[in-house]
Amino acid sequence: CTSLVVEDKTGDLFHARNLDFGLFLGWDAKNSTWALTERLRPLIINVDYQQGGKTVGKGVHFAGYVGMITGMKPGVLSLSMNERFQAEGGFIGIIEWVLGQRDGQWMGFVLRDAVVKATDFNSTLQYLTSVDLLAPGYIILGGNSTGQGAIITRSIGTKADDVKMLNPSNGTWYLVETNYDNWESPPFFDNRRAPATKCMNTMTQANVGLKGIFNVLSTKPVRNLLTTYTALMHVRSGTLDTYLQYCPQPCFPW
Amino acid sequence: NAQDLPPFTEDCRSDAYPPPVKDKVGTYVLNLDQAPEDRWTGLVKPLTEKLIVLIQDIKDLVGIFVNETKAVDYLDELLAPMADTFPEPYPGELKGIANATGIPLGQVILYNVFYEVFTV
Repeated sequence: CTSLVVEDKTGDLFHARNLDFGLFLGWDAKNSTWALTERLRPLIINVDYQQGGKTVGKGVHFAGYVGMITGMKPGVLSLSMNERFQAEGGFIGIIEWVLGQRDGQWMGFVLRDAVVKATDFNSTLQYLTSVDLLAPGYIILGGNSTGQGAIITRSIGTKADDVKMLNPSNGTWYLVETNYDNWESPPFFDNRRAPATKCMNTMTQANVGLKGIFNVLSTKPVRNLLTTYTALMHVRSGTLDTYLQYCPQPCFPW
Repeated sequence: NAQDLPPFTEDCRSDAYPPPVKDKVGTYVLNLDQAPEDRWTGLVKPLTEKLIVLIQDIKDLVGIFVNETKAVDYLDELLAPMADTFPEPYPGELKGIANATGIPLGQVILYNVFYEVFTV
């Protein structure tokens, strides 16, 4: 996955993400594609959460998966979650859950509740920094005012290893998160961060908008064989546009 | 470092937007005033076949390592009761999806906790 949260020169915020999934979960030799990735694409749907006829949240789902890993509260905030690989992964959380220890919560459910019930960026940031989770992950959050952008690096339990914030006044006008800790270099065999960063700098802050960040996320290898969709979110207007993504060969497997 | 070399990398795109209209994803309205058991039916029922194919793929993968039938039966037995341990409204929503698609509840739950499982 690759998530971007970006501030333009007027202080407006944009959030976008590629959802990559299906690594090593079956290779379709005939089509040179990952089997599960191709199975997931037809199930992608935007969901407009309504209560009393009013939209209270929006999300991008694989049909049948009720949790939220991409979503927004129009006018308030946007969210995406990327996988974090850690030795202490979700399995420990599942064992604890099965053994009756129910403090930890399931990522998709927590994020959906956080978005639908969100009142503002800061309280949601605090909540997602400390909520007890069963699995690690990177939670990328965007708001509706200048500086409201963050990468929360979560371990399982109530621990956040790091919270990296947007800081446009000192030149940090965008944040990029793939699947590795932002304070370390990504592994040589999967460095999508560098090409995403290069293209963000090529675009420059003056050209920030849905078009620019879609182009960045469509550039190989940020777009790769695992990429199922690109979601574009603009909180102030409540825009959530999702487009299926394909990567015809030659294309990097991840 | 093949990832850094063409054809696996390319110059920063400037022509990808707007993408083809056919690739734009539609929207389903989830009415939270509806009972949890019913609110997803309008979405998942028409996609039942595709969901079954997806979950079958995952079961086939499980079958590479262990006896698929036994594993799936065990998973169904282990995971189905988990539904009632989830916070509201998720138990009702997951049961509603299982009813609407005919997919065993345990497998619907496996799909919904797959992120936690996959981090293994």
